[in-house]
Amino acid sequence: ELPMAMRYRHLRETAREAVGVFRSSIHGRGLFCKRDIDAGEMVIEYAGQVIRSSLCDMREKDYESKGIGCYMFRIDDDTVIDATMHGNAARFINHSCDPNCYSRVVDILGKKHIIIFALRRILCGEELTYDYKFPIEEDKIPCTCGTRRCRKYLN
Amino acid sequence: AVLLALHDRAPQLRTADDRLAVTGDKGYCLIRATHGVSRGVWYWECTIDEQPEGSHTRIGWCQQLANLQAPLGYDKFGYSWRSRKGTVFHESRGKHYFEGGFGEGDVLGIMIDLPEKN
Amino acid sequence: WSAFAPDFKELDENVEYEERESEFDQSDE
Repeated sequence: ELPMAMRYRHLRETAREAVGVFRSSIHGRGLFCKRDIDAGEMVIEYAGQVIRSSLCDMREKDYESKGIGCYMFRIDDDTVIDATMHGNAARFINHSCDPNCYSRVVDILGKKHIIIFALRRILCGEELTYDYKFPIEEDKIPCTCGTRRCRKYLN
Repeated sequence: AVLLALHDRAPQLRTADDRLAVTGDKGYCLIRATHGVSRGVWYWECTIDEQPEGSHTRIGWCQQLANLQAPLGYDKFGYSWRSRKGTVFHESRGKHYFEGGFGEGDVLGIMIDLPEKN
Repeated sequence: WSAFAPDFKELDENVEYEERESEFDQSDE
């Protein structure tokens, strides 16, 4: 029930203790929670470098040429968060077709932030996942979430 | 009259009321004029009213498809002349063109020479 | 965990990226 900005301030203090990175069965690395999380709670911000979307293609090519995985999240038509080289643990959140979290762009005091919220109560130790929104591209990427409701492909 | 376009520009650019001046900041982007040409020799002039420390312009000609969120001369649809060092750009490749560059107070003339046919 | 990506810089919140003057240039003269 608290205002978003107040919840965000609280998140800044707590996110670090609440989550950690582990070897995930979904994909290489993943994010898990180190304490119980209530439904609707703010879990972590998808923090990174705020770049103009016209820089995305060049950066993607650059990361590919260096064999670095690309961690980007679109805020709106013009702006993207690039967490590949500057970011926090949220970059490791995996996709699931049956997620326990969801992502929302929230306006905090005039600035847009991508925040990951809990869809339901999540017990300590569970992997945190959300339903990625992928750009529509020609080649299909197989989904490895392994849930019964899996859509088999990421885009 | 040929003016700076309101609907053919990067939204973050600010055009003056008379649509004869444009101001931008924080990252290259593009504005086009309301009119284009398709053949013959054409020439347009502009004046650099202000150029604060560290800011630059890239001025020239481009086709309809030049990317509005990149500097003129970024892709194959545009040809530009940069105020810093007077370099000319096309497809993101800079070539030495004019010693020293241009800046505040300069009047620039930008000519294009197109074939009469096709 | 930041060891997973070499030269990775950990952030607590978003950082505005300042574009370089030559951000879009492949070759500059």
